Amino acid sequence: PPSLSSTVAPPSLPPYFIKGSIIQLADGELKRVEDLKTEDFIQSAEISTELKIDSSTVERIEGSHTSPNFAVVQFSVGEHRAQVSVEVLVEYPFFVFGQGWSSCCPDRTTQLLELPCTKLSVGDVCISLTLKNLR
Amino acid sequence: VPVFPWHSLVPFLEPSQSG
Repeated sequence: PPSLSSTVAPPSLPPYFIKGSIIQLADGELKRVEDLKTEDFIQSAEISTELKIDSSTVERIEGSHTSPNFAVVQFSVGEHRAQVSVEVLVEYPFFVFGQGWSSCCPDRTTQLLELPCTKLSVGDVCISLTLKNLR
Repeated sequence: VPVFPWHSLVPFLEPSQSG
């Protein structure tokens, strides 16, 4: 078969999802990625001058047309319920409100990153970022 | 040891403009 064209997502996972990675919160506190809680993101966004947290509800999860290693996740974002689709590696973790790290293929996430992870499902509400209104 | 900012970990999803 012909080679696949490039996809919108990076070919490998970013290093900060590996268990033990040190994350700096907006107030300067350092935490390991696996220890992050919903409140850490909320409090960091409150301090941030540019970023705010949106609630992004998973509306659909399907396999990518370009590669079996990728999935397309469709979100309903924010109060206006804007529809946004992202193509990600199946092991790419999202942070679900009140629950923690979740991915389309949690076994792979745990295997590759050692990051404790649950299965991302339709209806899950993920933390996403958007810009604060700058007027 | 590298230190990563908190906002790297969650996706930036830009909702469509309205209002």
